[in-house]
Amino acid sequence: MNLFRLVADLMHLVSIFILLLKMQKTRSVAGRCSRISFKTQALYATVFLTRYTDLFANFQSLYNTTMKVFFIASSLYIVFLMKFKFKATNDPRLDTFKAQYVVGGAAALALIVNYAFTVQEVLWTFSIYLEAVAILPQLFMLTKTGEAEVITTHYLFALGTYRGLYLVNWIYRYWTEYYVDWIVWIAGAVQTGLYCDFFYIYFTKVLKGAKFELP
Amino acid sequence: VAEDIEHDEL
Repeated sequence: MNLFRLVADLMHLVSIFILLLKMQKTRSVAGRCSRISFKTQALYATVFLTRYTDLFANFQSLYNTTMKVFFIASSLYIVFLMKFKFKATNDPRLDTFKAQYVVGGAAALALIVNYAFTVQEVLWTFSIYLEAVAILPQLFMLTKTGEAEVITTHYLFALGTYRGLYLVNWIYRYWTEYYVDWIVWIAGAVQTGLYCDFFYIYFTKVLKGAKFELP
Repeated sequence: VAEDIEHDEL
């Protein structure tokens, strides 16, 4: 464990708390002028469920197990809130990204490019590929509405920072322990790349007090 | 070998 990875994981936690806070605060997932994509949240729940199949079989540390449990539980809770509690405020007409294609693509790629052709490894690889593109429905929704509530942009910023710090962590681990993981690196680079446009607008507008609006 | 693969990151 290094500092980059620790802060990255903490930013991931922060992003989830921001999301829960937003949902509780507005008592809806719709909010005033920005929305949370149910598809993105459902994809994240799928990511955690397929990645941590070793939860009971492989104990690494209390930290590792606690985080895994938290990510699975919180993602399922968010999906539950959106599907049942705040269903009326969730507008599927804006959540139009074709998620089935990225699920299919990630599954196909996981069957072809993996470290070992076992059920657990293919599921793990699938979760890595799926996480890389899981934010797309949310970003797509943002593009469609053209603007976002500040709290939604903070959520995306925390998520993007978490991914960015993982990139730094891999460079650090490569030099200090000769750690190599091509599948995670390439998927992670793609995932972080998706946040570039968002980061640009976040830094140039939101941090200067302006509203998040697409040009 | 599959048993050697350990994913220590989250």
